[in-house]
Amino acid sequence: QREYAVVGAGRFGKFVALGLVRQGHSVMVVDNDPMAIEALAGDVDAAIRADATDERAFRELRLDRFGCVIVGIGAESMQASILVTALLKQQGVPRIISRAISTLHGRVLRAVGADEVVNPEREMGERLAARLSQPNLVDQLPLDDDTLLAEIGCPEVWHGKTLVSLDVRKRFGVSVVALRRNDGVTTNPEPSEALRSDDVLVVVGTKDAVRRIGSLA
Amino acid sequence: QREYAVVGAGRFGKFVALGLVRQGHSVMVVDNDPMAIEALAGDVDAAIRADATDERAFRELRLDRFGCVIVGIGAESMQASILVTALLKQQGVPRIISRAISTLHGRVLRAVGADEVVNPEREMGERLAARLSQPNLVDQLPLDDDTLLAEIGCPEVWHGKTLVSLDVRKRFGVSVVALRRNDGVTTNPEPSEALRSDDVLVVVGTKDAVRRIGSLA
Ligand SMILES: Nc1ncnc2c1ncn2[C@@H]1O[C@H](COP(=O)(O)OP(=O)(O)OP(=O)(O)O)[C@@H](O)[C@H]1O
Ligand SMILES: Nc1ncnc2c1ncn2[C@@H]1O[C@H](COP(=O)(O)OP(=O)(O)OP(=O)(O)O)[C@@H](O)[C@H]1O
Repeated sequence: QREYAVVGAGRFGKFVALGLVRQGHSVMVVDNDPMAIEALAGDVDAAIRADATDERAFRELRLDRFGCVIVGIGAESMQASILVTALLKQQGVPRIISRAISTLHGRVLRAVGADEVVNPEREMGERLAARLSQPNLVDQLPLDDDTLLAEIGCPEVWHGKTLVSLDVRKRFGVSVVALRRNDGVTTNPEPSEALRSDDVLVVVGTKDAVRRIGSLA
Repeated sequence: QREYAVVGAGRFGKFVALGLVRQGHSVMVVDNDPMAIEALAGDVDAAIRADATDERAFRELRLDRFGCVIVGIGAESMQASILVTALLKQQGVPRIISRAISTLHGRVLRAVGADEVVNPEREMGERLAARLSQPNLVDQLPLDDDTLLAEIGCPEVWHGKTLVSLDVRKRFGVSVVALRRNDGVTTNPEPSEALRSDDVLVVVGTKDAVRRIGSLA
């Protein structure tokens, strides 16, 4: 159970704070908008109204007590998120995660001390685009630069066939590491397992190999 | 290769559009802000400046030509996103994906015709909270309500041990479906494989089982 602080509790910062509370951590929130503070006051350990770019107010917050601080300030003020990140670095906070509005903004945040930069709109926009492009693609998890793990709806043409008869690994270059059905998930499924068109296959392979299967009828 | 339209090209909508273009689809963007249109005009097939809540302007866009329309309008106007979603439904667009600002907003969007609702700030906030809570947890992919697939850094205490000696499935209730090392990804690793502390394990199990491993030293 660790202590976190979130500076800037707009919608993104608020959900980071609430998610951390749900996992049993103690969370302090800082925001200069009293409405944002009021919305969270009952749900977090401390909710403090302050302008985090005001150096004196910032020092009084004692944010150096925290192992990790998330800066959730967004489009309203790139300047504020940069200044707060720099102050946190100066304060010696071990891990600083800052929200970026653009690639350039992200570069600046890293330059002034962010250990990690997140861009929620960008990441979700790209995820949605990837999901739409491959209708069979239920979800995906990149393993490294060349290898992708993906959940793919069983192609219609594979219905009733066994994994061994399909020779998936040789013909398609992917491994089927798990199978999801209504009655649960089976890992390392038997080669003699007959697939059903409502199965979801968990496969590992190159992006192209996965894409080929995702676009089978 | 399919045709998509994005109504509301703020940061989220813009990345959906650009992601779809990158995957080889044709994309039309509609926004009433000329700056948003100018920023995308060179990168998409069509970028049209219009107020999508104006019924006459909306009809002229012929959005019924598209199999899927994404409504990226956000906090600036919940009202506009609701009205545009309703107009798209009326127009008979087969798949409508709308951005929600809150749970209530999402319920309203579904009621007026959205097939799917996305909330980028919420989803990324919750993902970040989950990732922070379990430092060994590199990434995760929920398979169903009880089952989680997760990438977990190898616990230090497992260094040098083999999968069979650790008896991972019996003692921890997870299957190790793949192993990631610098030299690549191995699926269905051998039981005699000796783990290294810089390995990343891809495991499948219940949320609790995965969490237990994620919190081993
Ligand atoms: N100097 C500051 N000190 C403290 N809080 C700040 C400061 N500047 C902005 N904030 C707060 O940061 C929060 C999020 O910032 P902003 O409104 O820029 O993001 P947003 O893009 O609208 O956020 P979201 O998409 O998360 O709702 C707001 O609640 C705002 O009050
Ligand atoms: N009636 C409308 N017709 C067309 N476009 C609209 C309309 N209302 C808003 N938009 C556009 O939708 C886009 C995104 O909306 P908004 O600014 O509400 O979202 P945001 O939360 O700031 O977005 P993001 O986080 O994606 O940057 C803006 O570019 C805006 O011009």
